Amino acid sequence: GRLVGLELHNFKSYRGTASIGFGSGNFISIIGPNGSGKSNMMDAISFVLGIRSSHLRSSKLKDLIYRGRIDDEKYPADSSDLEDQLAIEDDEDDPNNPRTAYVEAIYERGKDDSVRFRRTITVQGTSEYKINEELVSASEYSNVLKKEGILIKARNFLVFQGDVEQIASQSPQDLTKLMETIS
Amino acid sequence: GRLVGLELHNFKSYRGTASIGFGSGNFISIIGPNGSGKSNMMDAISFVLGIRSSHLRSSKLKDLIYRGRIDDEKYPADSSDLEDQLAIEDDEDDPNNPRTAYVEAIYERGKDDSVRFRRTITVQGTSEYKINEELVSASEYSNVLKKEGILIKARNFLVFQGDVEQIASQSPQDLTKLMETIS
Amino acid sequence: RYNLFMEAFDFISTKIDSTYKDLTKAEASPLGGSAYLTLEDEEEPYNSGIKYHAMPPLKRFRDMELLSGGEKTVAALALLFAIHSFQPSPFFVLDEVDAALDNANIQRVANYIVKHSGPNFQFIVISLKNGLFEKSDALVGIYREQVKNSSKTLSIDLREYPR
Amino acid sequence: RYNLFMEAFDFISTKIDSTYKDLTKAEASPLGGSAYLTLEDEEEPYNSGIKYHAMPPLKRFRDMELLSGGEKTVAALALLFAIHSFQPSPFFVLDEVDAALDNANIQRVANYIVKHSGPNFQFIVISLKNGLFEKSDALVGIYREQVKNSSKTLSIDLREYPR
Ligand SMILES: Nc1ncnc2c1ncn2[C@@H]1O[C@H](COP(=O)(O)OP(=O)(O)OP(=O)(O)O)[C@@H](O)[C@H]1O
Ligand SMILES: Nc1ncnc2c1ncn2[C@@H]1O[C@H](COP(=O)(O)OP(=O)(O)OP(=O)(O)O)[C@@H](O)[C@H]1O
Ligand SMILES: [Mg+2]
Ligand SMILES: [Mg+2]
Repeated sequence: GRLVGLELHNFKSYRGTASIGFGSGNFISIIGPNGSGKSNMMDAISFVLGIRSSHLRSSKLKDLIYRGRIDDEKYPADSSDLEDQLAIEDDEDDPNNPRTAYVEAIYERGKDDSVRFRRTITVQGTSEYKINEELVSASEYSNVLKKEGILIKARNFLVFQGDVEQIASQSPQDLTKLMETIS
Repeated sequence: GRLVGLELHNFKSYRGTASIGFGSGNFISIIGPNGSGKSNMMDAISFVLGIRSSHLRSSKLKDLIYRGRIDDEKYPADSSDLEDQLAIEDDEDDPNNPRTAYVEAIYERGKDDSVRFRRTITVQGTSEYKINEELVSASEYSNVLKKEGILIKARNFLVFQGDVEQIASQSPQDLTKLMETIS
Repeated sequence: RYNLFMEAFDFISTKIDSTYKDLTKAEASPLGGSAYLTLEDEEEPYNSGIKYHAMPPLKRFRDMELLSGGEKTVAALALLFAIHSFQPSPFFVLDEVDAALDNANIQRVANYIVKHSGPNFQFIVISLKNGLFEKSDALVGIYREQVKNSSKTLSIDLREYPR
Repeated sequence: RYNLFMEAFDFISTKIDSTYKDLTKAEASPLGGSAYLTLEDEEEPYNSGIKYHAMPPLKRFRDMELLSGGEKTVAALALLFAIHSFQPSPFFVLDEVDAALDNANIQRVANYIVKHSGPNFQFIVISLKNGLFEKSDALVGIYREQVKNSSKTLSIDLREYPR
């Protein structure tokens, strides 16, 4: 199988809905200047496969939702003042401050057989998983991925920025753990 | 002042004596393919200034001495067998297996006023410091460097390979420690 | 448990050397380097460590810590690709893995990807170096749209253009 | 102790913003980004932390952890150069600090080094990117001499060649 496309909705630096088609290529490069959103795209792929947010440079799921130009004077970014927080919440329809986000991956299993995996961050800040528009549990979601050879626990097919060198010099114990997970 | 030249003698991947002149340039680039010895050159500069060997990718000083093609069959690289170790030692004059090494830095304080700093790894695996051919103690050596504005403890002027990004995201405590060292 | 583990270990350790050679063959060293895995405890391998050794062409050191930044990157990619051959996932996502590589190594990695990518092994690679991304089938260009303060994307199929 | 510390802190925090602007000015954003330092405890600053904030041009986030790889590198260099201005060492040695930088940022860093290097501020830079090393006064080329199994060096003064 292969990844044929992605749809990002208010995910990290992607405001609104962004659709990306990978076409029929098997070697796809993502390019662009520093800070444009390349690693955020990789975070979107990792997120939709069920990776925990701590691997995506954020402490909680809400950090993965697009945040636009927060007017510093109106709501100081670090303000923990309840009144400000409520005011931000009230701006419900403000495109700069969406309250939910999702990523959908279109995966082709074989000719004319494609599956849509979608993971959504709800207003409460939890995850919701759908396969072809149908709500499923997290474990069912990961089982379907596993059948496709996508082992989230091993993560041996994702190399995040800056991590490649330490793969060669990881401790012998870590290497054994990886070997156990894939066997 | 400025660094006008270096002399490496059996230091890391530099066999025998290598002299490098920086000329009168103030912006000098070191280039070359992967594995050629660029970072080893930076290790030489750090070593001659008194940096501890643990910052130079080695656990003990002896690792910094050039080791040539050790004939694997003759002395298996990992052999801790006493007999092999003694045989390696006996090859005293073997250029592939020198027992000492040094780095010398030629530093220009002002017009026609240059100083030679030399740090040697002795046969016993300890450090020896010389300024203009005269043996000095480690603390005297670092005091003379300090007068030139070279603060080994702060190390804020050396950025080793792969370390730059974490300088921006270092913990607030680390930043305070650095500020204390330089004030 | 022992059998499953050893099945994986044996498969990968026979594959690691040829993968490493694929990534390190050059004019000066047509044979490439050599790489292998060793078990710290043969009896109960899953309770102890696995040591990875890689020796670049024409070098003598087997200690991973003495390798340079670029040499470590190549060794790491060889390990990843060897593991993949035992447990194939349908795609790989690599984020600027070429950061420490010189031009010769970039070419070898690019050629490896071109040779091994296919319908069941898709590579999605983030790169700043044209030596790598110019060999891909398609490009996804990302830019920042300042007014809306948002990332935007653009896709181009390179196969439609003469190389 | 308090005075010495605050003298350093005040000096560097006035310098950090202009240094960061120097490194981030571009056509799209002639003013550059903004950077500042804050103390966690005004009374006894040496016992608590110093927080570093940097905001790339046209961005809104001040949180260091959200910056991209390249943005962090530029912020780190600005901090290093600002600290240097308080406690000048005669030279800097930088090992492949440009690994995560795109071509535009490489140019800005190269221009900064050309502008600020001098007899009392010498830069020794290890780089694989010609955008950076072609601007230097002199090059030290390192290669491996296979037969002797040794690193060798070659020096070239670029100022003798037409640019
Ligand atoms: N929740 C969010 N909402 C809006 N923007 C965000 C969010 N999280 C991160 N960002 C922005 O994303 C940018 C970083 O993007 P990313 O890390 O993808 O860059 P990159 O293209 O990988 O760059 P580099 O080449 O330097 O690695 C940051 O500048 C940050 O402002
Ligand atoms: N004591 C030693 N004796 C001989 N060779 C050594 C010694 N220590 C390290 N080396 C060799 O030095 C090489 C690494 O050199 P170095 O790290 O300087 O490369 P580099 O030019 O910085 O490469 P890169 O561009 O990949 O960072 C290793 O391949 C190793 O074999
Ligand atoms: Mg990135
Ligand atoms: Mg190096």
